Amino acid sequence: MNIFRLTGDLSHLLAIIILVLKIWKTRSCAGISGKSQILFALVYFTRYLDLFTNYISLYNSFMKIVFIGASLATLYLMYMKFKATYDRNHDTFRIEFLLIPVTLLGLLVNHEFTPLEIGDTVLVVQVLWTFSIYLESVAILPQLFLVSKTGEAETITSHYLMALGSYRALYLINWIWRYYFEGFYDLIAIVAGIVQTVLYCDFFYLYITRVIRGRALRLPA
Amino acid sequence: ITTGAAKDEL
Repeated sequence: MNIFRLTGDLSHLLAIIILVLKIWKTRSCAGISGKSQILFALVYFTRYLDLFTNYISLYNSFMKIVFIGASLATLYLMYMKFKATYDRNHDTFRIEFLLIPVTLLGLLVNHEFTPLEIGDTVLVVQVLWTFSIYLESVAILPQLFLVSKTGEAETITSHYLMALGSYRALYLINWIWRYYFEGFYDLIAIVAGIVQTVLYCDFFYLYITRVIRGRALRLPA
Repeated sequence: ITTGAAKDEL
């Protein structure tokens, strides 16, 4: 565990806490894409299946449980408790355009090179892990699409997106660190992590030039 | 150099 990995995790944790608090405090999920939140829930469930098969550390298990729990809480708030405030008309990204390619890619390009055997738990966990890595890299697209469609984002939503985007960028530095000091790398995670971070670049620019200077995030018409 | 899934990460 290096400092970039730790700050990356804390940034990720901060993001999901900001989101839950924003919805809870304002009693509204306006401006938040439910589709992105469904995709993130799917990411956590498929990646953290190893909670049951592979113990790593108390820290690791704790964070996984928090991510799954917060993700479920977000979905509950959006689709049940504050359903009336959900921006359904603007949240129109077609998630099957992400899910289908990502599923195919997960089946084709993963770390498990043995032939497919039905009922092979290790293989299933591995393929689902890979699927989750690919899915996470693009899961923010419905949210970015919603922001571009409405042309604006609340400042608190911008902070959420900034924390969520920074997390994978910090992981990228963590992977460079691990490559140099531990001689370890994971090509699937690295490529997906780069894609994930690149998708946020436009938003990072807007955040730095507008939100930090105290202005609302409003896109040029 | 070792490669593989970074399963200790989140």
